Amino acid sequence: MLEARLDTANLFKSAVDAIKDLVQDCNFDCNDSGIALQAMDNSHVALVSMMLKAEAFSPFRCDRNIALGVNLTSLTKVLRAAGRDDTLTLKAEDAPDVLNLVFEATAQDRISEYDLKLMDIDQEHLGIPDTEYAATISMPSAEFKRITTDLMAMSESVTIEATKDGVKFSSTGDIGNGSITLRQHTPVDKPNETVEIELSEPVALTFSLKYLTNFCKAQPLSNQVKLCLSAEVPLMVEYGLEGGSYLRFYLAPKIGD
Amino acid sequence: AKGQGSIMSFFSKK
Repeated sequence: MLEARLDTANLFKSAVDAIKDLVQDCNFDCNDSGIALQAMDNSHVALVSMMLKAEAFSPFRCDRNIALGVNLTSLTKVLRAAGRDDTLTLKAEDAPDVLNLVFEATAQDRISEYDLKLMDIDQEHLGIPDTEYAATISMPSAEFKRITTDLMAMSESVTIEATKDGVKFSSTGDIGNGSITLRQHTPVDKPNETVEIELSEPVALTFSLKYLTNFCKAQPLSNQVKLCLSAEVPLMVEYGLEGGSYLRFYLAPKIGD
Repeated sequence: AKGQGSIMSFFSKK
């Protein structure tokens, strides 16, 4: 059986919130290392990969592999009933029909309990190759959100160009064009505002802004976001969580001319 | 204009 308790429901609420508009039905794959999720959006342009490691929970217990087939819209409805600071416990039997969720507000001695019906989801898993990316950009997640939102007003796509001088986001549309360039920036007193560019070779790729703005719904999960680019492979956008857990998005580049 | 690639052409099925 699965039993996984989070000190605050916040993490799980924000993670589900971040992906619910991209994927609808997906399996939460539970085993002794934690809770993982991999799902593509309907049009097979983007892939979500989430890993909540066992260490993120206390306690965490999962004796055997359990796939929890969940409709994220339904899960969102249930999670709305959880206070951000409530403790959240997920429980399921070995071959479950339901996912049991318990929210506890210890200060108020209030306990709420929900059973969410599960579904059989036949989902194909994709193998994501280990990639040595040409460019890895770490930047404030709020800045990335601002850039994608601002450029969305200009065009439906953005070209991300990483060079030794910095990273440039540029869009060209009917009304004109716009660009934002960030240079490496490491303020000692404000680590959350760091912009770091690791570059093995310059790279420029074009992506759909519709998807990138969608990924930015994960912004509350982490102060920093990592963008990993290589020529002709999907962009990886990573929101790192405590203890090595993560929420990653992969986006296929635009191709041809 | 550039076309949108599919994630499935980059990542293979397990």
